[in-house]
Amino acid sequence: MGKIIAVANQKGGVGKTTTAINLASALALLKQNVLLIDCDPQGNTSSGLGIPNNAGTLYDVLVEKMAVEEVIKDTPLKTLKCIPSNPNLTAVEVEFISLPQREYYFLKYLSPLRGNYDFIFLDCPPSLSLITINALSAANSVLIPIQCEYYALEGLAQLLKTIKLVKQRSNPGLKIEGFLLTMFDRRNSLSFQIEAEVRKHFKDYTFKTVIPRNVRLSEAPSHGLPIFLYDDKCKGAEQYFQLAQELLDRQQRS
Amino acid sequence: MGKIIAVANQKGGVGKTTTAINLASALALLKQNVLLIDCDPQGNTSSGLGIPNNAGTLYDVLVEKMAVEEVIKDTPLKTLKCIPSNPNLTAVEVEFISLPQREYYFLKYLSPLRGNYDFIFLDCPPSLSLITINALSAANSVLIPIQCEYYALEGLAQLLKTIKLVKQRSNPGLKIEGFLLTMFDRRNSLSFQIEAEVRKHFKDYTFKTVIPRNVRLSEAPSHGLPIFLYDDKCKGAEQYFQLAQELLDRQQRS
Ligand SMILES: Nc1ncnc2c1ncn2[C@@H]1O[C@H](COP(=O)(O)OP(=O)(O)OP(=O)(O)O)[C@@H](O)[C@H]1O
Ligand SMILES: Nc1ncnc2c1ncn2[C@@H]1O[C@H](COP(=O)(O)OP(=O)(O)OP(=O)(O)O)[C@@H](O)[C@H]1O
Ligand SMILES: [Mg+2]
Ligand SMILES: [Mg+2]
Repeated sequence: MGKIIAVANQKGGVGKTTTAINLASALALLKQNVLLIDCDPQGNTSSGLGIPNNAGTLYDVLVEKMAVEEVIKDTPLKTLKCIPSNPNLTAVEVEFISLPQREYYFLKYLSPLRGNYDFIFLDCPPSLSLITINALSAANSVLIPIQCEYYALEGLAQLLKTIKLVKQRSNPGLKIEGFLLTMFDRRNSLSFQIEAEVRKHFKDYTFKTVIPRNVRLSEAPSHGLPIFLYDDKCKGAEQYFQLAQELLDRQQRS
Repeated sequence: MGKIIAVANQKGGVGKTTTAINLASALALLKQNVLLIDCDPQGNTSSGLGIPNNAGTLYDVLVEKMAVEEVIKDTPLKTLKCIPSNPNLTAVEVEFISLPQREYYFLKYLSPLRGNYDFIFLDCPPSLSLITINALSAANSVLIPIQCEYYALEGLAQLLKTIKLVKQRSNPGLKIEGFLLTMFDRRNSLSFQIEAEVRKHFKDYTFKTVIPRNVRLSEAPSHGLPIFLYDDKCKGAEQYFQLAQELLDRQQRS
């Protein structure tokens, strides 16, 4: 049975989309069947993989009752598929808010897919709104990117509180997959301070793999490619590949 | 009469908070009376200026009907004041959604303050939700930070659409103050491409001043200080000071 992993952090620009695309791609290269779902109305996951998002998106499944198989798109990698999103998805925030069972919509439409994939990743928007709550309610675990900067630590308490609430109300099985340090810059002492702080607080929950700040990672999306097809020898590609192996090792051990 | 400027962009991590704090601070150093309002439940503006946000926040004015004068706090700069926020503010998204006049709450409580300040800045969260709509409905103009990276251009069409809707529905006087290029990195050709693209599309609306990527800007908030009190000789301080002068020149000309 496939594992659903939400990639979430309400702090903006911490590397959620970059992690979702490149971790999912690395796992696909390691012969896993992977589905990546763009749950952000900004549609960065869709464009970062060069996938058209003008029609047949997550919104169409949730609101227009389109069959989910119809919106699963191919990507540049054979065993990686993607469900795109566009700004229409914002409507979910307003339309679902007064519905009963409002946090279970993702679960309802996505859990039937679990049998077809080894991993399903949900790239979340930078907020703790209903879309993110839906993603957390449907997920088996949540992967939390933490940018190695001061503001990035601030929001963690709130995120962990929200995860706890979701566990109590709608998804008792929700676990923390891990905290991932991103945009680590060896020239900046703040990076070392943040790493020390995170490893102290979250010990075994922090991935050993750290993602460095690497300009190639920010260039790849403008070509619609995961890092492995843009520059597979750069430090960013190496580390996301190592992260995928670490994640697989963890699954086998648990 | 004071001018209310919203600092907004739903893309996360583009420098909204860093711009709000340092532009407001530079204007205060240029003898302007400035109020900076943290409209983001993350509370980064509050902590970036070292202001306690556990009690007496924007939420207390909007929901607990506290008098706005009671939540105006001092900052390290004499003519800069701040209204803090904390995660309580998220409640506004849910509680206000079904109220009539839901987009006019900020205007109702903040416009009486305009007589006391030359500028009032509203630091917005990374979304186009009700909090941001409220900020846009109360503002005279909106300043849009654009990070010099690929994903940063994607969300602009949606943001401009939202601004247009707010102009039609609730705030016909809303103008664009300008587009500000942030985290410009001379070593990265993408920065030059993004700058060329933005200046081509938005011509006179793009500030001449460009904010470089400068590690001192990301260190200052961990000391609770604006850049001018942390390292006033660095490139980040120079450019934010120049931005303040450019903004003032524009006001005098228009
Ligand atoms: N390790 C890295 N090194 C260099 N640049 C990076 C790295 N990771 C991400 N970036 C760049 O930083 C910016 C923010 O990353 P990204 O968009 O993945 O964050 P996000 O958390 O998904 O943002 P949002 O909160 O808006 O969804 C992007 O321009 C991206 O290309
Ligand atoms: N010019 C710059 N040079 C280097 N670092 C910067 C610069 N501007 C901002 N930063 C850092 O980048 C990160 C994102 O900036 P900031 O938090 O101001 O963005 P934001 O748009 O307010 O984010 P959010 O969408 O979460 O509200 C912060 O860690 C900040 O310290
Ligand atoms: Mg993203
Ligand atoms: Mg901010």
